[in-house]
Amino acid sequence: TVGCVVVDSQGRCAAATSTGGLMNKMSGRIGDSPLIGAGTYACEVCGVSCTGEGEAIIRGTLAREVAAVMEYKGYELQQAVDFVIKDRLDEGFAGLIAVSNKGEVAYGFNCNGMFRGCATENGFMEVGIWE
Amino acid sequence: MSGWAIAVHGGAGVDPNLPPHRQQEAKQLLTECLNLGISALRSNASALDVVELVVRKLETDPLFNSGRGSALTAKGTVEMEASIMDGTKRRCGAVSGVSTVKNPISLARLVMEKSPHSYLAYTGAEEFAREQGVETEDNEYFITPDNVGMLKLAKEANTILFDYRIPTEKCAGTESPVKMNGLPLSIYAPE
Repeated sequence: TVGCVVVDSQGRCAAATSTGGLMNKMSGRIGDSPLIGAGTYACEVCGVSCTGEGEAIIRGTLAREVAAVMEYKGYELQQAVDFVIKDRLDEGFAGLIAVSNKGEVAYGFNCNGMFRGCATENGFMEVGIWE
Repeated sequence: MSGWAIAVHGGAGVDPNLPPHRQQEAKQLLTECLNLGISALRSNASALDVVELVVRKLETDPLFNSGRGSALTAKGTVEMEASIMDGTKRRCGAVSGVSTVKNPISLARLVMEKSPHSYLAYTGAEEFAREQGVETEDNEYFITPDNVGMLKLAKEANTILFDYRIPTEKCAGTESPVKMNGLPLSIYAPE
C-alpha cells in the first residue's frame, strides 16, 4: 500500500491511498484503502492515509477516527494519531500518516516499521522505516 | 495562511531482516516522492493535485505494493484499489478491482469529479476508465517476477494473509521471533 497526505499553503487538506491488496488474496476481496473513512479520509481539519491490516483498519474506521477526536475531543494532530493507534486498533497492526490544516505532520504505527517520509514548509524533512 | 506539509508512506509491517540495499531503495523512492511533492507545493499546486501526483509516482514504481508491483490474487491476477479525498468539500472517489488501469488513483479522482458516484468497482470501474480514456496496460504489466515468486511461496506456505512480500533472500519457512496474526512477520512486509 502507498499513500500521501498534504496540506497546502492555503490550509486545504487532501489524502490519497492506493494498493494491490494482499498476496494470495481471494479474488473480490476489498480492503481498507478504497473505503473512505477507513483507509483514507480528509476534511477541513486533517488528511489521513492508512496502511497495514485492512480488516482491522476497517473495523476501527481509523482515518476518520483521527479527524473525529480532533474535532470532538480537541486533540492536536500527533495526540489524535497516537490515541487512534493505541486505542482503536484492537489486535490489528497498522500505521498511518496525517497532516493538519495548521501545517503539522504526524505519523504512527504499532508494528515494527513503516516506510514513510514527511516534510514541512519550515524545512523539516524525515525519511524512515523503523521506530 | 498555514504552512504546507506533506507525508508519504509505502506500507507498514516490515521484515526486520529486510536487506540494507532494499531499505536504501525504499528510502530513496520516498525521498524522491517527497521532493516531487515539495516542488509542486512550492509552485502553489493544490493539496489534491499533489497527493495524486505523488501516488501516481508510487504506483508507477514496482517497489511498493500498488500499481505496477501490486500484490497478486490467488489466481495470479492483479486487482487494484485506490481512493482520494478532498478535505475542503469532503469530496471523495474510490475504485476497487481494477486490473488494467495504469494509475488507479487518477481513476479514483475521475470518479470523484466526473461521475455522480463515490465508488466504482470491477467491471463498472473498468468501463468508466474506458469512457474517460485513462491510460491502461495489460494485466501482465503490473505483475513483476518478484511477485510471481512471492505468490508461489505464499501458496506453498498456505498463507493468504496480511501482506505478501517475502524477502527473496529468505525462505517463507524461516523462523522469525516477530509474529503477526500468528505467522512469522517475514512472510509479510512491506505493507
